Amino acid sequence: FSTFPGTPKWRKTQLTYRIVNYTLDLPRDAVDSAIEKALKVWEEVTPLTFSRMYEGEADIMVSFAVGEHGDFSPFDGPGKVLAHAYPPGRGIYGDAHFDDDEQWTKETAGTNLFLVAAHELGHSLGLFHSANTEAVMYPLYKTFTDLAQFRLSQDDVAGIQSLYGPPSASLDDTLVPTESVPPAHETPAMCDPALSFDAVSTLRGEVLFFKDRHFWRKSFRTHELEFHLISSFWPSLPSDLDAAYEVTSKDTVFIFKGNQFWGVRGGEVQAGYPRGIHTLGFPPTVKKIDAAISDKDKKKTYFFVEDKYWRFDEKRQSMEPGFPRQIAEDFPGVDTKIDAVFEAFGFFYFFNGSSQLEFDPNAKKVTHILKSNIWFNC
Amino acid sequence: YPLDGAARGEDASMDLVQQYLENYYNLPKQAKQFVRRKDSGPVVKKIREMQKFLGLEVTGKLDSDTLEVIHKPRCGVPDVGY
Repeated sequence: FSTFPGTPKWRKTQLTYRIVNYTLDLPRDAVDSAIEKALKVWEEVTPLTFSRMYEGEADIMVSFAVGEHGDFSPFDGPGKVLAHAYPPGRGIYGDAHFDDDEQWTKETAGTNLFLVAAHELGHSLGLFHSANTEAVMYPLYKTFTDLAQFRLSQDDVAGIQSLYGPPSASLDDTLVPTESVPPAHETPAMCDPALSFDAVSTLRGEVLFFKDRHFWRKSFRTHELEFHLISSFWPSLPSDLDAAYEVTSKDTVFIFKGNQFWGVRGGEVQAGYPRGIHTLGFPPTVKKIDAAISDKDKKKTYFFVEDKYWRFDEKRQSMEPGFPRQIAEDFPGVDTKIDAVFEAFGFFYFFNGSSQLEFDPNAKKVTHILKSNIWFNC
Repeated sequence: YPLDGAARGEDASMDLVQQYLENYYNLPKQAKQFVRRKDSGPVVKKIREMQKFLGLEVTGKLDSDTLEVIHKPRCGVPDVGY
């Protein structure tokens, strides 16, 4: 990705936009919806919010025009140049112009307004063209066969977050102070001998290793390892997670940060989240979860908090009585604080810093001590 | 006639690429038609820059892939800084 020379960006997070006029190619509500959806794409991965104005000067003025239209950058008839937009600033800056000689559509045939608007509004927010062919900010128009599959590339997310940071976590500020824009993290090196993880979970037969804003995705089937931004898969999730576990019977991974948790199914964050962790039955003294794992055979989920653990009955959907218990009593050998845990090949793998304990739940003993990043074949 | 036709086609492509490079890669307007005379001329350098940026094979020549990309619809903002 790249930004405009001088890196212009908005100095506020609450931006306004106005749709100045409409193309005749589409119903007005289709234009409204395409612009709104395109703004949403960027809103989901930044702290920015957009509110619509119906008159007066908005930060981002969206208009349709043909040929010369008053900015010394005339449009050129059908094809070739589809639209252009200006970097953040006053007056014409921040505005997006669409060539009304194009055949604007809401489908994949013709020129899809949403796809072009997502690109142009990226300029309006300060992104310049990207040389990454997967990026929305790549300058050539690319059709999608399935618009539902549209998502920002990691390059786009990294670009916009280099200007505005990730979305602010909507934490309950009575318990955990709401962060503004957290400082950017370095990209973690997978073979760093000191590498630790925030959380680890299985997902549909793969394993996700979460670290800061990123995660590695390891497939045991293909042995491939991928590295992604969390926000490129789940834009509304926070970074620096605390815990994650999969309930295979629900095809859902539950993600924890602070006193909240989210349910995700594949690439979708489920409706009704985030929820407070206390709805699971934790006492108010528990402010966050260190690690969690769900035993699919026993239908029990274990939550690890400091030196204790709780057990949740997935069938009854309630916390079991008699908990918390000391971790070291029931998991002999696991006597350190736990960063993350997941299950593979019948073993529980407990992570503490750069070390990992392989625990046999049947024999109830630690069978190996390993480096945390052994899964990456370093 | 076929030879003349081919030459005319080549000139048209050159005009198109010249315009493309001026619009999106800051090619100075006086840098005319150096592509066939000199491999290191400004047009060739800009073609290479364009090919690299757009993820094409960097040849410095107006090959079919490059011409195809030039005809594709695109955003009007230049690909390189002002």
